[in-house]
Amino acid sequence: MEKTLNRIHPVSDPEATYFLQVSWEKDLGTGFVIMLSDGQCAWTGTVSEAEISREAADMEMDREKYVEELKKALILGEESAGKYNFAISRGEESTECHFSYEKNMKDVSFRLGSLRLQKVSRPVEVVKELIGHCLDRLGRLQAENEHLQKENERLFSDWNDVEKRLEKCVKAKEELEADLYNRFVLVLNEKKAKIRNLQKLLKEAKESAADAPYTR
Amino acid sequence: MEKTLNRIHPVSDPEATYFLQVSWEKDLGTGFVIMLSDGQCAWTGTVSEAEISREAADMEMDREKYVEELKKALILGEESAGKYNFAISRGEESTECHFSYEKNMKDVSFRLGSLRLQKVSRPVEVVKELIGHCLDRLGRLQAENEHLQKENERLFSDWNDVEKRLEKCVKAKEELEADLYNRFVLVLNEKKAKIRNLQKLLKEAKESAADAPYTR
Amino acid sequence: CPDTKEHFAREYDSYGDSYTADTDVAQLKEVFSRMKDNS
Repeated sequence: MEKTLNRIHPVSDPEATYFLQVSWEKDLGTGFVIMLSDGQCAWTGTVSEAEISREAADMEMDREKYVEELKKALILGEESAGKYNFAISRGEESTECHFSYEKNMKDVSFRLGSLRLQKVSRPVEVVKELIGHCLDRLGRLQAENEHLQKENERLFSDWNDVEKRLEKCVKAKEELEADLYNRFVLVLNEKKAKIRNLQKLLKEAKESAADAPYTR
Repeated sequence: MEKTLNRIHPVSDPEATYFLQVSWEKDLGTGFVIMLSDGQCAWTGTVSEAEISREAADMEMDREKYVEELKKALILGEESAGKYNFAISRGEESTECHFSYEKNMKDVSFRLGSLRLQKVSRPVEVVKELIGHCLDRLGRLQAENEHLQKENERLFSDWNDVEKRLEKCVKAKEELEADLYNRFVLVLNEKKAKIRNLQKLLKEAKESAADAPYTR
Repeated sequence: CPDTKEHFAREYDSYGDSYTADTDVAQLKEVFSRMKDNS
C-alpha cells in the first residue's frame, strides 16, 4: 500500500491548511483512497478504476496521461508550484465534504476530478495515523540517510586509497624507467670501453705486422 | 529553535499513543518547552534552566549527565528501547495534565523529571503544526537523501575511474619494463657481436704477425 | 655512398648507437625511441 501526505490550501480559503493523504495499491490508476483532514475533522472517499477511466474519457484525455496528471496533482505536491488547485466545500451538517482538484494552465483551469468525501466518525484516529505515518517515514529516511552517509565516507576513503596507490604506481614507473636506463648505460659503456680497447690492440697488432720486415 | 517529535505510550495505558514535541534553543540544558498531544487535545509546559539544575541537584547527579539523560528520554526517542517510561495523568477537568518521565534500570526506575502541562485552547493548531513540522522535515530529509544519492553515484564513478587508471598504470609499468629490457638486449647484443668480431680480427692479426717471418 | 655507409657501419650499430663513444641516459633514450619507430 503506497501512501503520500501533502499540505493543501483550498482556493476558497488560501489561509486554511488541509492535509491530503492519498493511498493506493501498486498503481494510482487502479484506484485510490483520499483522506482529507483539517487537523480536527477528517473526511474520506474512494476513486475507483472505473471512475478514473470515466473521467479520462469525459475529458477526452489519454488514460495514462490523465493518471500522470492525477499523480502530479495529488501525490507529488505540485500545488505549491501553482500548477494545481483544490476546492473544498463542507456541507451544512458537515457529514459530507466536496473535494475537487483542477489543473492550472496559462489562462484557464480545467477540472481534473472531484468526489464526495464522507466524514470520519473518529477523526482523532486519522490524525494519529497521519502523524504516525510521517514519523515512520522520517525514521526510515533518517536511517537511509545515515546509511548513505556511511557509504559515501567509505567510497571516499576507498577512492582516496586508490588515488594514493595510483600516485605510488606512477612514481614507481618513473623510478623504474630511470633506474633501468642508468643500469643500461653502465653496462653499455663497459662494452664500448672493451671495443675501444680491442680496436686499439688491433691497430697496434696491424702496425706491428707492417713494421716487422723493416725491423728485422 | 530545535524541535523533535516522538511517539510515546504512557505506562498507565500502553495502548494509547501520545505525541511529544520538545523545543529548545541551542542546548536542551538551557531549558525546553514540551507540547504533548493525543491527536485531539494538547498540553504545553516549560522546564527552565533553573529547574533542570534543581532536578539534577535533587538527584545528586552531575548536571551534564542529567541533561544527557533528558536528551535520551525526551529527544532521541529511546522509549521504544524500553529504557525510559512516561506517565501522563489528566486532571478531572482536563485543563491540566501531569507529565513525568523516568529512567528504567535493571530492577528499579528512577524519576528523571515531571511537570504540570496546561491545556492548549486551540489544539487543532497544535496538530497542524505537528503534521506541518513533520512534512517540512520530510521534505528536507528527502532533498538530503537525493543529494546523498547523487554524491554516492559520483563517488562510485570516481572510484571506478581511478581503479581503471591504476590498472592501466600497473600494466603500463610492466610493459615498460619488458619493452626496455627487449630494446636493451638488442643494443647490447650488437656490442657483443662487435666485440666477438674484433677479438677474431685481433687473433687473426696476431697469428699473421707470428707467421710472417716463415712466409717471407 | 658506399664509403659513408662503411664508415657508419664501423662506427655505429644497426640501431644508431656508437660502438665506441660512451652513451648517457638521454642518448640511449633517443636510440630506443628510434627503435620504436623502426619496430
